[in-house]
Amino acid sequence: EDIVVSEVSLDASQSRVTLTRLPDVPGVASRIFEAVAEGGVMVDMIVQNVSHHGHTNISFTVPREDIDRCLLLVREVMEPWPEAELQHDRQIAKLSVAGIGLRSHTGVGERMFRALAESNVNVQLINTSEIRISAVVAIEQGEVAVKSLQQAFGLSASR
Amino acid sequence: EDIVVSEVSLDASQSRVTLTRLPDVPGVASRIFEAVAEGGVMVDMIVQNVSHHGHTNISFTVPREDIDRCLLLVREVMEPWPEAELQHDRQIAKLSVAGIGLRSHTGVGERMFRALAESNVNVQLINTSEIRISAVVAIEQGEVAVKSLQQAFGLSASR
Ligand SMILES: C[C@@H](O)[C@H](N)C(=O)O
Ligand SMILES: C[C@@H](O)[C@H](N)C(=O)O
Repeated sequence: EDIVVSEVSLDASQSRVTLTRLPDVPGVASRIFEAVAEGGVMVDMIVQNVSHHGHTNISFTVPREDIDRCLLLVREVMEPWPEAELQHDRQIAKLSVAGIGLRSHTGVGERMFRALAESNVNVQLINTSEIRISAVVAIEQGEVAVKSLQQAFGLSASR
Repeated sequence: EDIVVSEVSLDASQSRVTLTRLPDVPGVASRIFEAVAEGGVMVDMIVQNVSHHGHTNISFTVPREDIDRCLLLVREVMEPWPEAELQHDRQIAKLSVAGIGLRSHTGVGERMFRALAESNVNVQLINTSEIRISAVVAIEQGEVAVKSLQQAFGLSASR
């Protein structure tokens, strides 16, 4: 099972953008990411959870050097959504556990979240794929978090 | 740029579980996924967005044949969180656009969301990685959605 996870990493180079109270109707995600793409800003994680009373939030992460420009690009297209708000977190820590077949190896996510919990690290965003589970935490918890994951998976960090 | 995206797929075999109004404190994600893992249920997507007033939601997807058992497992561990609620969607359609280097190819996400929007498909959840962008939509929109993505990326669907 230790062969399943090949890498634990900390990425402290990104910022988070979150649009809240977006109308949950077709065309909203498209409008946002069209603006960001046309501005040439690279997007790493995109996270959207289910809506509540017709509204939902979309968060995404970008390189820190692009955050200010990204916020300008996004604000420009928010006009049709007067209730929506824009928030951001300039400094975030993204922890990733990478491997193969994470879906069928049911213990990996559990082990990652348990290691973070035991180190009192709070998970702010979660995003997953077959080969990577990522959790965003506060920047000041990044070092503790990656050490905790290293220990849990018996690996040294790659950054 | 067409070389970047190698596959468009529709997965109509999963169900969604969402826990709402969870306290946003360490140990919550761990407790949930420990219960699911110990029950032997495979988890595909996990999505959590940022909290609001100390609460947040966690959604995840599982094979449809496991949904009932999964709900039982999760309910058992929700006792410490009296405000939390459990919802699910038995039938969801997960659309994925797969390729390489999706982070640096800023047009892929935009093209995917635009194709869905133009077909009036509403995006319920979004989850991303370097090699895959996934959007969950209502089951009845799955076919329209995958055809729209096939057309947008010039590929036939793989399922
Ligand atoms: C919120 C956003 O994802 C919207 N549901 C859309 O389809 O664009
Ligand atoms: C909501 C959940 O992710 C919580 N923040 C935790 O760290 O477990």
